[in-house]
Amino acid sequence: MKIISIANQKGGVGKTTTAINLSTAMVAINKKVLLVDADPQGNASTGLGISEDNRSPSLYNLLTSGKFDTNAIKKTLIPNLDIITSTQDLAASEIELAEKENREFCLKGILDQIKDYDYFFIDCPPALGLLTINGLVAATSVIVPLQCEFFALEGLSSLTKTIDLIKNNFNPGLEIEGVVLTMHDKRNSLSELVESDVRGYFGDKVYKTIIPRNVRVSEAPSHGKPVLVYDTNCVGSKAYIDLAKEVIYNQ
Amino acid sequence: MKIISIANQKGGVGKTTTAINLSTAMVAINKKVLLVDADPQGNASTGLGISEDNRSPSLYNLLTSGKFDTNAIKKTLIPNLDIITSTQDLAASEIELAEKENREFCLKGILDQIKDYDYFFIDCPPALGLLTINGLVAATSVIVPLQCEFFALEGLSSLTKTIDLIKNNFNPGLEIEGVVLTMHDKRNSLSELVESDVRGYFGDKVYKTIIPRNVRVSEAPSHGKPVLVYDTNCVGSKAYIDLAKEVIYNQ
Ligand SMILES: Nc1ncnc2c1ncn2[C@@H]1O[C@H](COP(=O)(O)OP(=O)(O)OP(=O)(O)O)[C@@H](O)[C@H]1O
Ligand SMILES: Nc1ncnc2c1ncn2[C@@H]1O[C@H](COP(=O)(O)OP(=O)(O)OP(=O)(O)O)[C@@H](O)[C@H]1O
Ligand SMILES: [Mg+2]
Ligand SMILES: [Mg+2]
Repeated sequence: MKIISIANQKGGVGKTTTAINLSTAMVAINKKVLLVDADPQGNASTGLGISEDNRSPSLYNLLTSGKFDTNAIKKTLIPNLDIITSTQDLAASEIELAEKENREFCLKGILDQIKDYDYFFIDCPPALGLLTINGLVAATSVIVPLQCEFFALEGLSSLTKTIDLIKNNFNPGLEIEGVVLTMHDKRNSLSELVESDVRGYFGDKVYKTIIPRNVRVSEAPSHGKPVLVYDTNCVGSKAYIDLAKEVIYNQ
Repeated sequence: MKIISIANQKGGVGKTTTAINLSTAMVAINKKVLLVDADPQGNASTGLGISEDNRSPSLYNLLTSGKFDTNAIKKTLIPNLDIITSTQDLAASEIELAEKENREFCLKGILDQIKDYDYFFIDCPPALGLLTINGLVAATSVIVPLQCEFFALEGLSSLTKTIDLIKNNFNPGLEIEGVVLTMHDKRNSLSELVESDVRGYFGDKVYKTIIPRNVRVSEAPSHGKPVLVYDTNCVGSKAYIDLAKEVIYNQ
């Protein structure tokens, strides 16, 4: 059982899109997956078609009570892909968790009670606050989506510092599973520049699979479906299938 | 003197890009502007060419001491556009401010000591934590950049709820100055969909000026310059000049 956090404090780099579509691609390759939506925006829950009034109990309820409740695991339209959903209430956890004794371990405490899945994926919010820290403490490894843009490069050093901090203080087994380049655009010289910089910085940790900018990918969530279901043959879907194969191959 | 926060908890929607380029466009129309970088990522500071080792004292130092220090105001390569910079240390403020008595008012306390500017713009991080709350409490109004994408629509209701909360509890004068559509792509039907949804939701608050997706805009920060300096005649620059005119006209 692997618990993989999808994290990067830079906003809009494709964390949720990767969490939804990599999970779906893993299921397509016969894995059983639980997606944990740890972002108060609830984009992963929406992107998998779970409406606001079907999210109780949500992750917020589990973190507040400290007890796991099997009703929090919701089925999605995809067999073998389940989700623990999030609502706007979860934003309160950033402040409420701060007062708990074991504040970094609350999510780990919940997930350790869940069996029957090959992979857990945790979609983190765009910040290095307590929700992301809980995601990194609960995880066996972390996948970092990296948008092929200049500002996205800037945040890398603080993210790796945080990962090292978590590894040294709370979760000695935490490793970077891989870095995936997202929204890569062949027509844009910036994409090539970012790609060569990142391969220089992270070496083999950077997946060979690159996710291209593909409008079908950004349309899919408005239909409550992963792009692999919305448009199976588009370049975005194929890239996420390739990524899933690469993640499994590296195990 | 107007203090305008640039806020939206959704990540990657163009907050920093709008803060940098709207500030620059305002200066081009003879206003004196102070940009406050309230995001620990420090993208606004980098985008205006202030290297990491020229950022002391930074916003973190001011918030920690509670005292204003004129050395925190850095000149940029653009006359009449100054900046209070940020560093990764600022991330600690999210937790450190929580313990202060007047935790929502710390930034306001600093900015109230500064005169001589026509406009202040505050670049907020992608979260509704204490840094963004401080930005909304210090502000006279807020500009909401909105990416023309489906997930960006989803966060609007929690942002307006937070603005109402701040208005009712801490800053009765806070208003939405306007909503600006960003990264609009004529070739992408999603952009038209989002535009009509947002004009339906916010009506006249949505600026007529739309910022198009323009690769020159995303290249400019790697040169430490606003796009108005990097490529004055590109569509992105023209759009930000139009936006500045509209913001001033609406006063
Ligand atoms: N490969 C792609 N091609 C086109 N659009 C994409 C692609 N990947 C993501 N997007 C779009 O870019 C936007 C940002 O992606 P997403 O919301 O997944 O990022 P995020 O890192 O989860 O954002 P946040 O920091 O707010 O959590 C979304 O509107 C999404 O639909
Ligand atoms: N009009 C535009 N055309 C093309 N690219 C753009 C445009 N506006 C912003 N970008 C790019 O999109 C990315 C996201 O923009 P930006 O960093 O300004 O958003 P943000 O909301 O400040 O992100 P965060 O939530 O991380 O603070 C950046 O790489 C930026 O260069
Ligand atoms: Mg997300
Ligand atoms: Mg920003």
